[in-house]
Amino acid sequence: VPVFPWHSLVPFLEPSQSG
Amino acid sequence: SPVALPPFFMRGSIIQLADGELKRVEDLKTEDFIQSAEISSELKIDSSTVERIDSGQSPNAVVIQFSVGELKAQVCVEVLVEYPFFVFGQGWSSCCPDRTTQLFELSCAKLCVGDVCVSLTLRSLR
Repeated sequence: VPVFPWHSLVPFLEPSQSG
Repeated sequence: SPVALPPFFMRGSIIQLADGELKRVEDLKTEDFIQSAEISSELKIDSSTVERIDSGQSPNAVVIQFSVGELKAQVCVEVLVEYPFFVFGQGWSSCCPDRTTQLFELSCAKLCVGDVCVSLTLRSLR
């Protein structure tokens, strides 16, 4: 059974992704 | 292009918290994210408020504009309508909760403008 890390589930958002 | 829905949003998926505890994706609480980030050396939780939800490039996609963190940085992401976000104090929410439930059996609320979602940033950025 695969186990996934908690931080995979929420988005990584930082200003550099904008635009 | 929109981000496809990854397998760990399927109901019953096993998620490991930062302290090693295992939980099913549908059982995660706001505190699980907060406590995991507290013991993470690299990651920090941010509060990202939904500012706008617009149609995306394809019929199944939406562009969500977030106001991220204390600096209220404006960040847009394009995702499929069924992509779930974790809203503080509420839990999983998507733009099309019926579709999320249909595809992944994950109970969802409707994601709305004003909802505050859990997001991550690097500690070193602060």
